[in-house]
Amino acid sequence: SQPSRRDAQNAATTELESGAKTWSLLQPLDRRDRPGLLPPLFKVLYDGQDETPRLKPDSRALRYMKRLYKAYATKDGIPKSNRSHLYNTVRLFTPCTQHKQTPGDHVTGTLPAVDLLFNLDRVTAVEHLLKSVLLYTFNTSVSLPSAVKCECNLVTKEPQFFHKTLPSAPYSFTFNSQLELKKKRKWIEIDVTTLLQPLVTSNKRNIHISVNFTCVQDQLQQPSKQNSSFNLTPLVRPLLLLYLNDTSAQAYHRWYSLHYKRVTSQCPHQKRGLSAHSRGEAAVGVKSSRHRR
Amino acid sequence: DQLPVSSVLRKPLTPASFNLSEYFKQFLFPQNECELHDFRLSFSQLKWDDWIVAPHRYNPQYCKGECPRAVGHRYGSPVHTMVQNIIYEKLDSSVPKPSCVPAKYSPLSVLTIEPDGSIAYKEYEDMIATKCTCR
Repeated sequence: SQPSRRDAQNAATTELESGAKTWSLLQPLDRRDRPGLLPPLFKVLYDGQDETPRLKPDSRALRYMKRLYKAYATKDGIPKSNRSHLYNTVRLFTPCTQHKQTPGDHVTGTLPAVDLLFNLDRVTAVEHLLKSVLLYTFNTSVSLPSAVKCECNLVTKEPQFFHKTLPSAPYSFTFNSQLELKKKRKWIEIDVTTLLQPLVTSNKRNIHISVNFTCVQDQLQQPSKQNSSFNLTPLVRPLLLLYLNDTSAQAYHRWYSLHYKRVTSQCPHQKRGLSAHSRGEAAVGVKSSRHRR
Repeated sequence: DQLPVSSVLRKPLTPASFNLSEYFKQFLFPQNECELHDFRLSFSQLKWDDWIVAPHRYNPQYCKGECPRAVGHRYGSPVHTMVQNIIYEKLDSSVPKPSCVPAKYSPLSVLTIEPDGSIAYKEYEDMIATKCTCR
């Protein structure tokens, strides 16, 4: 078995060498060095260097994500440790298409219902959805009354025009969410996690949502004014924000590193590389000792 | 013990002839010993700034330098490192000396523009070397 093992080792080293050769960042990678040869993490980084023309991101989306980045990481890119949530990935999608379904009605404060289609091809199989939010913003030119109460109806459907071949009964789901539009607020977030969870989990790549708003003046704030309607066209087409937990080895698992630090600080003699099971035991151990204390 | 203690004490204290800084040099780390070095790069140098929006500058740091013979606790090196050093010195110099490599890393948050125009915030593990060791 010796010679075969040595052959296997030789084969592995030649492949690694070829991988290492293409690994060097400085040589221009031409088409032949396809990412298949590259170590996974560089492949992830390399993907961005694809010659395929890159679609320009939505400027509002870019502004929102830069603000999110500043909240989550330092200038040098170090994740801020004051965050306790589990997601290590946040993706922001702009709707690929938007069809107006029905005209709005200023008297009742109903916004024109719109059909939105989001393509989630960039969400990988190892990214698990934790939370999803529809983001609305205002175009600041229009002034809004001080406080308004809105009801939003979201209906998800099978994107029929994607399943021309398969007869698909329109499966729809109505979802109400009360939200307060306040003058000073720049963004409105509508939590659609329960709506999208089954779709994202079943790896649906195209999410088709139709949204319509009905808004009334908030009586509590302005009892004098009647149910006056107003123009809500400032609500620009929404963005879809997904908070995900990337379970791959390359992603940073804060909860693991925080837990691991706690375990090693509590019992420094703990062997490195706890198996998942014994890690769980260690956690239980820590909890019970804390209770005892 | 020939001279009574009093005469020794009376001896004027001559200024020490040796150089203090020279004396302490033996305790300093050798100049090129294995340690962490900075390398600040910006993604625009790699021409990646059209898809990596943030951070603008990134310091992955790296380990460089000689591994001392007695690595011991200072580098957290296993005993194997000293064994390898002995083999290199006494038995077969084709076996490489222990190398100065990263022992610990920290993550990096990256904001990227995806090919489809969507925007992704991701936190990658092991992107910045934070501690060196000899192995």
